[in-house]
Amino acid sequence: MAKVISIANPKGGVGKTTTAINLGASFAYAGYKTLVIDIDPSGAASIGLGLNKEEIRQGVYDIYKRQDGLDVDFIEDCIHSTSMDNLHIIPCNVWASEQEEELFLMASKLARLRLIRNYLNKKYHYIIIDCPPFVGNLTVGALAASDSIIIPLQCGYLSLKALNRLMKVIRKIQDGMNYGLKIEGILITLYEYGTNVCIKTENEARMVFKEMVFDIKIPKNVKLGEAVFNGKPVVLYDSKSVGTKAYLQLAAEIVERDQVL
Amino acid sequence: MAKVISIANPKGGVGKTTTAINLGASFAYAGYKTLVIDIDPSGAASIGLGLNKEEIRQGVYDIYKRQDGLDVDFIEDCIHSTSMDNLHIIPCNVWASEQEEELFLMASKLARLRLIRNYLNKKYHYIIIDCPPFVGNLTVGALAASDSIIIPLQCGYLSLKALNRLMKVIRKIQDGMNYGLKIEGILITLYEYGTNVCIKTENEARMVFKEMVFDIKIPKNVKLGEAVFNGKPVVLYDSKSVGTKAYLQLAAEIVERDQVL
Ligand SMILES: Nc1ncnc2c1ncn2[C@@H]1O[C@H](COP(=O)(O)OP(=O)(O)OP(=O)(O)O)[C@@H](O)[C@H]1O
Ligand SMILES: Nc1ncnc2c1ncn2[C@@H]1O[C@H](COP(=O)(O)OP(=O)(O)OP(=O)(O)O)[C@@H](O)[C@H]1O
Ligand SMILES: [Mg+2]
Ligand SMILES: [Mg+2]
Repeated sequence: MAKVISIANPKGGVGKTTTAINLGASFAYAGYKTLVIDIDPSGAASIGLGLNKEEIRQGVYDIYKRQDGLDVDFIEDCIHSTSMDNLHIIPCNVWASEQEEELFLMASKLARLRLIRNYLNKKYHYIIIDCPPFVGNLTVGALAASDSIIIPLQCGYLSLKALNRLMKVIRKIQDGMNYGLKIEGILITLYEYGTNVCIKTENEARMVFKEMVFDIKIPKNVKLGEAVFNGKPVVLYDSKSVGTKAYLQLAAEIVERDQVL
Repeated sequence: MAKVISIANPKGGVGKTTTAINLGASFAYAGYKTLVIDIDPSGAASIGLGLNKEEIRQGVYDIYKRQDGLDVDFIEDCIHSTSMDNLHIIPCNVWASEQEEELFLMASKLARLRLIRNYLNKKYHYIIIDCPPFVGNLTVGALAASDSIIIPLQCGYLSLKALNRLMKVIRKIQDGMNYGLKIEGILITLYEYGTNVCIKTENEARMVFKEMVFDIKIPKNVKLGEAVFNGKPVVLYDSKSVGTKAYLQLAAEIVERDQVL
């Protein structure tokens, strides 16, 4: 039975895609079969995992568009391999603004991701969904299909303020479509030791959200930015970097919690 | 006649709100009557300029909702003052996800912002629209009402890749709703001298987009992050900081270009 985790926060640039790619790669590195699903029309996770447009057969756009059944052959055609053995991706194959608008409309089929989950359960240990920087149907559909959500929190006042808005959306989904949705945790990202903004953000987040905030923080690490230029997760780009260690630690903590359950 | 500039980029966290607030404050500091319009449902620009929910009378939500004429008294009721004399704001007064969904639907009235522009022309020299991190009707409506667009570009591979997507949207608007829309410039933000990611980003942006890229870069400056915690533009928070200097320089360059026209 796969565990499905959404990485979501309507605040932009907080490290959602960086977390989806590198947490996914950390699970894969530890030997767990992992799938990343990229539902952001910008296709950032697909780009960050080195996929080229020409290699992409089908993807999230087709999952929402398909009228017939979601059979095995179709779903397999949406799954693409990456530079890591245990890591696959279903890309968000949207290339023009017309298609993007179409995807937004089709995303009202909120149960789509839940439907394909049944097939994927047998094949993967972890499924990670990278969400776009807004709250519409794409993100709601992802949360409806998820066991839990990781909320990246970049240091800063605007990110803190955005958390309250997101918590309201999560509660609405827990009251309606998916009462089993848990908050895996709030993950402090892009942390710079010793700066006022980061100290204040961490203090406030731990005061308000208490044990919901992961002990582990993802430090600001240039290797995480450089890895993306090379289309690789940081564990392959620079296995000794602090970014790599932090995401491996995060994966280990989540795996440990799952085994206890 | 006011000049209307949209700050837009669907890539999240690139410094749109930081630019809207601080470019606006720089125009105001130089004596130009300036209005910021916050069309991002997260309300980041309103928060960053220190507005409290209790003080807000009406705003962008009401502009889209109003059935009757957009008369003088109504528009004045949407305009709020800030901690600076020449700087006003029309906040995005959306507090619940139901209202947010409603705003998305109402935003199909793409000419709304153009309608209120006629009234605002007489009152302001500069009007700056802070856009949300996606491409939907809110941003399209803003671009339809604008003279030009500033595109903040954070250093990084994903931001570079997102530029092509944005340029397609801009061309579509130039071919349709607003053939007069110009690109004021691509503004490199959060620049950290000497890092590979920033050097590569600047080189690639200047190679591909040439003189479209501002000479001025906005450096990464902790004072810009701290100012937001205090609900103030950086020019009021720390007038000697490099962040303040960079945005004052940007404002001066735009004013100079406008006078030459
Ligand atoms: N810990 C980190 N250290 C250094 N750079 C980072 C780190 N995390 C993210 N980044 C960089 O910060 C930028 C924003 O990160 P990312 O794109 O992952 O955020 P996002 O939340 O997915 O953005 P969006 O809202 O656009 O989807 C990227 O350029 C990324 O490479
Ligand atoms: N030059 C800078 N130096 C330091 N911090 C900055 C700078 N520019 C922006 N920031 C910080 O980076 C974060 C992202 O900036 P901001 O929120 O302005 O981006 P945005 O594009 O408006 O994001 P969104 O996509 O969510 O609307 C904020 O915490 C902000 O305070
Ligand atoms: Mg992303
Ligand atoms: Mg913003």
